[in-house]
Amino acid sequence: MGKIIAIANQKGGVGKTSTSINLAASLAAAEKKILLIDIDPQANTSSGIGIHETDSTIYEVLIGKKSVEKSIIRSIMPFMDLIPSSIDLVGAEIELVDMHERERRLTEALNDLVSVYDFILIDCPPSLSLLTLNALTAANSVLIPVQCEYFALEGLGALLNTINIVKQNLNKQLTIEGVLLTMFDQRLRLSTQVSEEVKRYFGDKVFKAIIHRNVRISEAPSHGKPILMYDAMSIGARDYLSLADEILTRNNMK
Amino acid sequence: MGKIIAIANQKGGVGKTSTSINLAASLAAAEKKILLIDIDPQANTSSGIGIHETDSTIYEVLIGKKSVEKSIIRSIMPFMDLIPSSIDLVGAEIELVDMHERERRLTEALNDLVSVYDFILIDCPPSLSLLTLNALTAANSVLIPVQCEYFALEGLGALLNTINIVKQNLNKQLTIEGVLLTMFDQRLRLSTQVSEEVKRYFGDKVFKAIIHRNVRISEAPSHGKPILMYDAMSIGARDYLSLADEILTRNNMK
Ligand SMILES: Nc1ncnc2c1ncn2[C@@H]1O[C@H](COP(=O)(O)OP(=O)(O)OP(=O)(O)O)[C@@H](O)[C@H]1O
Ligand SMILES: Nc1ncnc2c1ncn2[C@@H]1O[C@H](COP(=O)(O)OP(=O)(O)OP(=O)(O)O)[C@@H](O)[C@H]1O
Ligand SMILES: [Mg+2]
Ligand SMILES: [Mg+2]
Repeated sequence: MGKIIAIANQKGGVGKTSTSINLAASLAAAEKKILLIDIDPQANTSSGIGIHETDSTIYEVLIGKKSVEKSIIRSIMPFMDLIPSSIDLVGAEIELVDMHERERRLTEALNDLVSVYDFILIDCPPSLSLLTLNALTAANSVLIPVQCEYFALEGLGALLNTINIVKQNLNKQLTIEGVLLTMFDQRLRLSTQVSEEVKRYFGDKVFKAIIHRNVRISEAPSHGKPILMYDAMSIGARDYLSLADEILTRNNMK
Repeated sequence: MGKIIAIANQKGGVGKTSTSINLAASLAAAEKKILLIDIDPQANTSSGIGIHETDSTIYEVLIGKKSVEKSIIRSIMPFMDLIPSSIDLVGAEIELVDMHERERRLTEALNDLVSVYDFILIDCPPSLSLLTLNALTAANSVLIPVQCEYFALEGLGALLNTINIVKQNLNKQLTIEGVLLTMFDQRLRLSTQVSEEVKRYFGDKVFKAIIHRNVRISEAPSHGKPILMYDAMSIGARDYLSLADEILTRNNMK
C-alpha cells in the first residue's frame, strides 16, 4: 500500500520543490515505484524534470474534467511517474471554493492509485490555502522542509496549527513524516542557530539527513534533471540519497 | 502625491520581504515619508521589523471591518509607518471571492493615504491570487525581485502575463518600476548566467543596483530591524541604499 507524503511549508523558497524532485528520484533509484504530484501553479516540479507542456494536468483532475489515470506521465527516471501542474491551477483556488467537499478532491482522485505505487509525493505551493489543504487531507504524512534562516523558523507555528486543524476536521491519521533542514551552510552561525532551535522544538522528528547548500542542486532543474542524474558525485546528491535511505528505514521498507 | 509600489513575484523566497523592509527603511533614511503595507498572511514584513501582535491588520481593512487610518502604526524607524498583516489574512482569500469589486478593496482603502506619504510599498505573498491582484490593482508600479536562480527566471512569464491582464482589465496605468536582481553571488556561474538572461530580456528595466547575497540581510529580521539599523556598514545595507538612490533619481525626487 503506497504511502502518500505531502511536502509542505507556506514559507517560500525553503526547498519544497527541490526536495520533492530529489527525494522522489532517490527513492526511484532504490527501485521504489514513485508518483510525483505537482500541485503548485508555479509548476516548478514539472519543469524541474523537463516537463513543460502537457494535455492534462492536476488542474483538470481536481475540477473533475479528466481522470487521474489519463494525467500520469513517465518521467526522465524509470520508476518515477509525474502528474504535472500548470498555471491554470491558479484558477482552481477560486473554482474549488464552491465545490462539494472542496478539501477532498485530491483524496478522491488518489483512491485507486495508492495500490499502484510505493510512495506518492505531493509538492505544495507556498501557501496554506485550498491546494495545500487538499494535499494535507489526502496525505498519510507531511514532510516539512525548513530553511536554516529566521523567517522559515517563524512560519512553523502557522504550519503546525494548520496540520492540527486538518487532523481534527479532515484527516485524523495525518502525521509528521519528519522535519528536513535545508540549505544548511556550515560556515554561517545563523544556520547553526536555526537548526539547533528546530531540533530543540522537534526532537527526533528532525531527520538525521541534512541538505547542505550546494549550487549543483540549483543548477540541476535548468537541465531538467534531478541532482542524482545531473551530478551523482555532488554533496546534494549524497544528501538526498541519505534522506531517502532514512525514510525507507523509518518505514521498514529497506 | 505618493507613489504606490507593489513588490511582487509569485516565486517563493526571492527577496520580496527583504526588499520591502530594506527599501522602505532606506527611503525613510532619506527622510521620505513611507507607508509599508504587509499583504502576506505570513506577515514576515511585520515580524521582520519587530511587530508581532496588533489590534488591527490589513485583514480587517480589506474586509471592511476597520478603517485604514486606525490600522497604521509607527515603526522602529522615523518616517516609516506600517500596516501589519496576520495569519487571519489566509481566510481573506476565500472571504473576498464573493465581495463586490473584490480586486479593488485595497485601492479603495488607500485613496485617502496617497496624499500623506511619498511612497507606499506593498509586500505581496508568493502567489498570483486575490491578495496580489489587490496590490497590483492599487499600485502605480510593480517592483519585481528576481533571485539569480533557474526557477525564479522561469516564473517571470506568468508574472508578466498577470501584470498585462491587470493592466487591461483593472489598472490601465500599471507600469514596471524595475527588476531587481537579488541574492546575487558573484562566485557562482549560475548567478551570472541568470542575471545576463534577465538583462537580455528586460534591458534597462533592470536596476543598476544589485542585491548581493549577504548573511547580514538574513540575520537582521531576527533582531526586528532593517539591515540599515542592524549593520549599516554591511554590503546588504549599501546595496539597498543604492537601490533607494536609484529609485529616487528615476522618480525625480532627489
Ligand atoms: N540545498 C540547496 N542548495 C542550493 N540551492 C538550493 C538548495 N535547495 C534549493 N535550492 C534552490 O533554492 C531555490 C528555492 O528552492 P525551491 O524552489 O526548491 O523551494 P520551494 O520551497 O519549492 O519554493 P516555492 O515556495 O517557491 O515553491 C531554487 O532556486 C532551488 O534551486
Ligand atoms: N541578499 C540576501 N542575502 C542573504 N539572504 C537573503 C537575502 N535576501 C533575502 N535573504 C533571506 O532569504 C530568505 C528569503 O527572503 P525573503 O523572505 O525576503 O523572500 P520572499 O520573496 O519575501 O519570500 P516569500 O515568497 O516566502 O514571501 C529569508 O530568510 C531572507 O532573510
Ligand atoms: Mg516549489
Ligand atoms: Mg515574503
